[in-house]
This record gives sequence, C-alpha cells and structure tokens, in this order.
Amino acid sequence: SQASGGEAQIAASAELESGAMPWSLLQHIDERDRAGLLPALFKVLSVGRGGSPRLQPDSRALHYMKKLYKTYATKEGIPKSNRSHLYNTVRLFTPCTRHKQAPGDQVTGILPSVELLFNLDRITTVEHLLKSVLLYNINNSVSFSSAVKCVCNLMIKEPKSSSRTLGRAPYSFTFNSQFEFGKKHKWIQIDVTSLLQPLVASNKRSIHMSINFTCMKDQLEHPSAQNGLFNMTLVSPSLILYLNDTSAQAYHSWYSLHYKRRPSQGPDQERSLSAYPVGEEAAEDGRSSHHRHRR
Amino acid sequence: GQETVSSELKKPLGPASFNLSEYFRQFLLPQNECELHDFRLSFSQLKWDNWIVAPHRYNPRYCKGDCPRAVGHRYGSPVHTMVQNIIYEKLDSSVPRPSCVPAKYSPLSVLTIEPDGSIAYKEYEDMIATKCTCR
Repeated sequence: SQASGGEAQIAASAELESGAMPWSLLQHIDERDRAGLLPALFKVLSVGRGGSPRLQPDSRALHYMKKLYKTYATKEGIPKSNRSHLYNTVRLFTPCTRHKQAPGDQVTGILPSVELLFNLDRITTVEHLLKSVLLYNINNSVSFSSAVKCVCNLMIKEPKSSSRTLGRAPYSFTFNSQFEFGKKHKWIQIDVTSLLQPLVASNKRSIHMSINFTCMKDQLEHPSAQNGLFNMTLVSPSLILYLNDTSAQAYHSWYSLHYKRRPSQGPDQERSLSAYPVGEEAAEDGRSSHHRHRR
Repeated sequence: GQETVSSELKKPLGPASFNLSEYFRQFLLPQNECELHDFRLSFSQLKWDNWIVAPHRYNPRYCKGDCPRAVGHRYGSPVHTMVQNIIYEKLDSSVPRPSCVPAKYSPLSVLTIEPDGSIAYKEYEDMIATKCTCR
C-alpha cells in the first residue's frame, strides 16, 4: 500500500540521516552499477573517509600504468579523442603466488621456469576481454651488448587446489612466442589473448600458468659470443587485461562518436556494436566496416 | 478630457516606473543567471589519493544560478519548464521554480589502486559538467 511504502521511505531516510551505513540500499543496485566507481563513492559517503587501506602495488607496475594513463588521457584526465581502440578499461594484475619450478642454465640460455597464479576477481561480468598481455620489466642493471632472441613457452593449467578437476581432464594450453629485444627496451609484452580469452569469457578468475624462457644472443651480430652465455634475470611478469566495460557508467567513445550523432539509426545497427570481434586488430576491422557502411 | 489627464499626472509614479532601468538591466545584463562554474579539487584534499592515482586534480564543475522566466531558446528547456514557472508564479509558489542543472557532461579517465593491489585504468562517463540547463 501507499502508506507502507511511505513508511519504508521514511525509515530509509532516517537510516541515512542517522549516519548508518546504507549498505542495504546498495543491495538494490544491480550488478552493472556495482561494477564501477559508484560503490567506492558510496563507501566514502557512508563512512566519511577514504576507505580501508589497500594493498600497495609493485612500483614498476604502477610506473607502467601511469605511463599508460598519460598516453590515453590528457593532464586534466579527459580521455584523448585520437584513439584507435575500443577498450575503456585496463587492469594490471601482479601474481599472487610464484614458484620456481626448475633451475635455469646460463650456458644453454634457459632461464628458470616459473609458475604464477593470477587472481582476476576484480574483473566484473560486464567487462569483456579484448586483449591480454604478459608484461615483463627488464631490470636496469642488466645490459645487453647485442640483441637477444627469446622463445617463450607458456602453459596454462588448472590450479592444483581446485577440486573441480575431479571427473574431467585438467585442461592446459601451450603457447610459443619468439621475439627480440635490444638494449633500448625496458618492457617486453607477450600477447596471450588467445589463451586467456576463453577462460575469462567463462568467468574463470584464477589463472595458473607456467612460463619457460630460452634466450640466445644474436650469433650473426656477435659470432665470438659463446652460445648465449649471459647473466639475465626476468622479474615475474604482470598480467595486463584490456577490457571493454559495457556498463552505463563506463565511457564508450566509439559509441559517442559514431552513434550519438545519428539518432535516426535503427536498433539493429546499434546491436551490432556488441558483436565486434576480439582484439585490437579486430577493433580496427570493425571500424573500417562501419566506414564502408556509411559510404 | 483634460481634467482626467491632469489628475492622472498628479498621481505618484508606481514602483514599476521607478524600477524600469533595473527591469531592463535584468534582461540585458542578467545577474546570477544559471551557468557553469568551476570547482577545482585535488583528490588529496578528500584523502582519496591513496586509491586514486591519477588525475591528481579534478574539476567536476557545477551549475548554479537563477532560471529566467523565458528559458526555451537559451537553455533548450522543454515546455514543461515554462509551465512549471507559470505554476510557481500564478498558481502555487510551493511548487519550486525550475532548477539549474547540468545538461551535458564529459568523461574522465581514472587510475585507481584496487583493494587487492591490482591497478585499474577506467574511463567513466558523465564526470564533468560541460553545459547547464533549466529544468
């Protein structure tokens, strides 16, 4: 009835005015609203301070993300308009556990094999993965006199602690990537989108991976160099996920630029937005097909 | 007749006549009219700098001021706004006059440290007011 509705409203107002935490009100916010800045702001408003202390991230990771921020946004924080990508969210995760699995061999250029566990719980259901990379930071103290060629072997498997593997074969994906880097490079990025895409899409939030590196000096450039004999260490990588947050609170530049100005467009065309293919290259494909459509 | 005219002239001038120049000034150079204002803040002032890494400063801006009686052209207000103004003036002053509110916003990129120590770059819609309207 209207009367009981009014009473409920009064009770809710009284709860707010008395300074009680309005968490019960947050229960009514749907999943999409809970994904963004709103819960953090609600918490600030309800408890009247900046929230609980947070775990501090790795300083190198933070440095990388600050650089990324400067690339994507102006000093005032406005997203730059000359963008060529679809993602509006980038998340960087550092591994929560790391184990050395096997020792390396400097003579053969095999680096110690490591096992990493990434917890991706922060990804919400409205965030869709477009691209993912493993980010390695090259230690400043390591200097390369020549180009180094590396082969990365990566395997993703079910965590040992998982009981869900019972009754079915544990899955594992292997992946090989070959790349070169010289003395100017501070970061190495290994694209692992194809590996992570099915896992993140199926809401898997615990990623267990094993990584092997074999690195060799360029023998053509330095024939005197013995079989890649060099002292090289790679710090455990971070995992960067480039995502498209589809919630209403997230900024959709592509939508703003191409669709808001054309109100006459039909709903079918708008629906095709969510059906773009995966990856940055794919995003470019999507844009070009849109231009073809306009012509 | 002359008598009527002279008696009218002898009457004291009403307040409307005295305030004519003020009346025109209100239309030509409106004071305190609904418009955009700056409000620059730094996240450290709010003690949010422990979780918002960038930007350091933020100007959400805000809308403030009086809504004029004829709002259609300049503010792009709907007819409802005019109707509400008329209701306030002619029928019931307990009905509020139209409010000066943001009409357009721009997004903001934010770099945050999440509770689990991960770092998130996000672009949020509607974080900076860029245009005001009366509604």
